[in-house]
Amino acid sequence: MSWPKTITSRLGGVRGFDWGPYLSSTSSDAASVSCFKHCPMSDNWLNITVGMKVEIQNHECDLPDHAYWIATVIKIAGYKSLMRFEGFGNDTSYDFWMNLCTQDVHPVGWCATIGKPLVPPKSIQHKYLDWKEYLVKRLTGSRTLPSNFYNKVVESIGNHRFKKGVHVEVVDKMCVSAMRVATVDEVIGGRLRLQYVDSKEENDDFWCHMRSPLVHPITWSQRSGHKLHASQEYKNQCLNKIITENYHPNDAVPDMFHKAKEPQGDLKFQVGMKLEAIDPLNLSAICVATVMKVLKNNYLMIGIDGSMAQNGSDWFCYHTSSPCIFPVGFCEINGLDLTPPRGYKGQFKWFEYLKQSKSTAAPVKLFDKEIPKHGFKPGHKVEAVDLMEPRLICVATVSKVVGRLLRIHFDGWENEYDQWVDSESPDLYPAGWCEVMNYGLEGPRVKVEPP
Amino acid sequence: DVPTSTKKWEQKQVQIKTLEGEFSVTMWASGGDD
Repeated sequence: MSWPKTITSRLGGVRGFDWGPYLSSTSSDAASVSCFKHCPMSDNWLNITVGMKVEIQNHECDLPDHAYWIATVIKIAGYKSLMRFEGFGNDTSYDFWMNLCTQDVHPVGWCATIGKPLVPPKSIQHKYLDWKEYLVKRLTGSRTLPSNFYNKVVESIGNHRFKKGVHVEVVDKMCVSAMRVATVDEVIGGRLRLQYVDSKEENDDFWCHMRSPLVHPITWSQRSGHKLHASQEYKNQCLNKIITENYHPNDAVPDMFHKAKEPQGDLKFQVGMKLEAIDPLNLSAICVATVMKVLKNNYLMIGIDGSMAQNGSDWFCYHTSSPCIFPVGFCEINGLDLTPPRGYKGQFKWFEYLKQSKSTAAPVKLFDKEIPKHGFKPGHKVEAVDLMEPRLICVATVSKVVGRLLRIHFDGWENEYDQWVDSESPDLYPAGWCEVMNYGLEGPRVKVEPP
Repeated sequence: DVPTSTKKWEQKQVQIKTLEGEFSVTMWASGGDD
């Protein structure tokens, strides 16, 4: 795969990016954790509410030992929360941001269990003579985190079967129409750093989430009839595994992956049918495309019209239920730009094009039309994988929402680097996810003006 | 400030320790309990 050269300089972004000041200065909201089903605490996040009380370290204190005080959640942005210490009333000047899923945030009552007293910040100590009365009034009937909150966070981060050393089949990043065998080298929050087993280069790695449609169990390529770049020995072993179901303990097996939806009805995609698809090599474009091959188990090889390599090396595998393929007319109905085949002369009209190319449109019935209640809105800030350089997770904004489809804009970058992704993409994360996982987040690009 | 849905919320006595002494308050806890 030839990456656009201009996009490979993302490492120039701001390291150690801090969401808090950025969210405040841009007056923006971040998508709620409950929008990201693949992320820790997503199922429970609606119970995390503004007004909740927590215990956190009070740095404004003269005591030699750590002191803690009660803070109120003022605003929630992803995993981040704007906090205000109790006693400051409506004074916003000491507000601060914290990540709710770190070990530094405790439920009310935690200090008492470890015998530590709560001490108000020095600047407000004089405000009340009787802090007990004040706290009883402020805390009674309000909400806090459950005592096992942090344990739940830790549990939900590591709750999967992908470990270092597990073998998978994953798309060949140098030839997207083929799969290669790779070994899991590192797992961070469900994201896999994979090393191609046949690679001659030392750091020939590839990042993808364990729920990515790019990664599959061992034997998947042969089961589905997908092109596989692997040794004959590996292929023979796979054939044996398919017959005996006898996997190696390090093999990723089918039940470690999400099952794709089965199509309803007897109608099937046929070779030559036309459709619209997100261009896998230029994710900002939805293009005119063709079904080039029908694989087994409801997988398709799709080619982008006008830019297909002679040998089919740029065909891309999509499941028939993929949210990244659309029926003819999808862009027009939704007011989106459809990229016509390269070199197409005149204004592109599907009716004319189908006639000229003597082809038919894939029936609308064949596409998955389900739109999940995802909760994303334009303007929401997220942490998004740059799918052209998937080891990078960047500060980004949902710039458009079309049903379940999201246009992701990378903050500070031109719109040509935008990427279309599904709302359930495992490559999107809430603000603060990288901090929880201790993964570097690429801040917005800062343009340096020439002197 | 009673949560509208009490399905995943439980009322609990929470112990508070300050420099002046200890006392308890009644709060709602949730956000992760099954």
